[in-house]
Amino acid sequence: SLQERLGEIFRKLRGRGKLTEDDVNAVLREVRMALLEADVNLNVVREFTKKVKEKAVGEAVWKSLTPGQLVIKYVRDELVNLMGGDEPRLEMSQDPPTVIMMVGLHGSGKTTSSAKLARYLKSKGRHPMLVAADLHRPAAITQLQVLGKQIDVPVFAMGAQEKPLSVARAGLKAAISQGNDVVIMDTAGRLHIDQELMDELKEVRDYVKPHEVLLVVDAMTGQDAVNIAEQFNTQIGVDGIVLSKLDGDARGGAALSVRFVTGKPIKFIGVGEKTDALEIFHPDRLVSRILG
Amino acid sequence: LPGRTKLDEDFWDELEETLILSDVGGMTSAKIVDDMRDKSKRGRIKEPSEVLKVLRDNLAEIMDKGDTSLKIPEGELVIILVVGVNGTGKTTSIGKLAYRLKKEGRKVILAAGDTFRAAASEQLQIWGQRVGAEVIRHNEGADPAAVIFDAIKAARSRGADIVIADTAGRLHSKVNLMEELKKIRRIIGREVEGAPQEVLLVLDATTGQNALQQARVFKEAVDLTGIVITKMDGSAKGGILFAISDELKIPVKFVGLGEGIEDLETFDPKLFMDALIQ
Ligand SMILES: Nc1nc2c(ncn2[C@@H]2O[C@H](COP(=O)(O)OP(=O)(O)OP(=O)(O)O)[C@@H](O)[C@H]2O)c(=O)[nH]1
Ligand SMILES: Nc1nc2c(ncn2[C@@H]2O[C@H](COP(=O)(O)OP(=O)(O)OP(=O)(O)O)[C@@H](O)[C@H]2O)c(=O)[nH]1
Ligand SMILES: [Mg+2]
Ligand SMILES: [Mg+2]
Repeated sequence: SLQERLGEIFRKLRGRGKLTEDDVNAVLREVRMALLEADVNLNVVREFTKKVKEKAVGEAVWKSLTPGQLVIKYVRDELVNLMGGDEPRLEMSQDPPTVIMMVGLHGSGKTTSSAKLARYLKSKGRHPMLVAADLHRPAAITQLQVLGKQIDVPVFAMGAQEKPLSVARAGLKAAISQGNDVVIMDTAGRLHIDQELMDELKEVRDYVKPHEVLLVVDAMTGQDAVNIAEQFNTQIGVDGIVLSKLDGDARGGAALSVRFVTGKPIKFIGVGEKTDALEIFHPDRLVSRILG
Repeated sequence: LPGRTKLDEDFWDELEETLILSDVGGMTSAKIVDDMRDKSKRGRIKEPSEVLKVLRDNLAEIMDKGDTSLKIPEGELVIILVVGVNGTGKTTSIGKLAYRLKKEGRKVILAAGDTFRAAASEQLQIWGQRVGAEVIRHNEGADPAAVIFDAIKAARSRGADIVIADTAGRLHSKVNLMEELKKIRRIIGREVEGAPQEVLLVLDATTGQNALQQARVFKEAVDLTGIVITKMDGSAKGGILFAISDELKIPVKFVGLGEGIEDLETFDPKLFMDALIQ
């Protein structure tokens, strides 16, 4: 573990007197390696270890009886500082319905998270409607309908030959006329480098004017997380992140990368396949996980 | 890297960075670069372009597990079991694979062994229609082994020679789900001699270091004959495949390059390394 490795390094450095640049770099190399193995993006790791270095070369570390633990504390504090901060809430519109759009890469968990979110909001007294705006994936509409039925939430759908924009427009109209105060729009998985599909998403966003665009990110995503987050945020605009599949054993460093690159908060985490498996995000728990 | 003209610190740093950014892994990348530095000193390699060429060749060799074709002999009933964590592209890859096998003249039946997830069977049925392959399915909540068992019966009675069995996505850390998968494999083996002839792990190219753990656990549970790496049409490079090849020796057999029926290619270690280290 990082704790053990740092302990090892400081043991070797004890009795030498002053901490040299090389010593500090040895410590930072261990921190860097731990973060990389946890899938934090390399450039994020570099920025991050710079911040830790400023603290780590201070007197406190050298005077401490447990310098390894102190460095970990600095790393942990800096991580929590980066991940935490704002109170991650969903913005409910003063002028309903509140429109939430779920976006992200293929298989990240958008459809399942849409249903989980609908169930969660329903439990809070809202009247959500799900809109099946993925017209591309085979049986995507059916998938959302089956989930909607399980949680007793209406699903607006049209024929599979329709265009996403038409479904989004009609879905919004239906929600307004039926008095739903939240619309959760599922969209097709797409690559951030597929310009045609990113433009399609922009078009839907421009028409629907979502109050919340939630980027669904798989917790096991590797270095590519920064590219995904960067493109979705600059091209579409992201208001929050849903980090899915945290019930696995992936360390989840992608969360740090996404937060670092977009500055947007993780609003929810997916912790299972069932519709009740959605939780509010707690930065300290994720930080412990990333640090292994 | 393309612009570099001398083997200085910057070159080695940039090489390591390229590997890390491709998900090769922090420790693995450091080791590869250290080894390459030693080799270059001993072999007196002075040119960055030559270092890159040697590296690509060496790594391609580690990734090359020889024959990447499927072990699907004619004249016997072949069962291909497809496994992996949630959302990696199993169902889609089965559709693509069925299409490829049909084009090669095989008679394929698909088993909708994901009886858990909403509309999983419907999704596979649509692929079956696109390909022209019969799909055997039960209702949601049925026993997955029973579906596969029925597909085997159907294959025998219809004279089909390949059954591709879809399974529900499952996180390798869920012991009960891995036990269910072991049971499915046992039942297949009891019903058909020598089956499943192929057990393919489907990995998502955007996955980071966790893919190595996925491969370890799935291999331990049901033994793997090959890997399908999907979503390589994205910007992720799938670098974790190197550690998987090196440690577990599982051959990568196919690459998924899109959502379409023809977007499946045979894995080529040289092409893979060319994309990883340009
Ligand atoms: N274990 C676990 N599985 C999840 C979670 N969220 C989603 N899944 C599973 O991940 C797989 C993909 O989920 P989907 O909701 O279909 O993903 P998607 O983003 O809509 O996929 P596309 O529409 O194809 O892009 C399914 O098997 C889900 O059951 C989670 O938090 N934990
Ligand atoms: N771009 C791209 N998308 C892919 C590829 N393979 C699969 N997909 C997409 O990834 C998403 C998930 O694919 P599925 O086939 O449902 O994945 P799965 O592993 O069966 O998912 P579960 O059964 O829920 O675990 C779908 O949107 C597919 O179209 C690929 O090679 N490239
Ligand atoms: Mg979906
Ligand atoms: Mg599937």
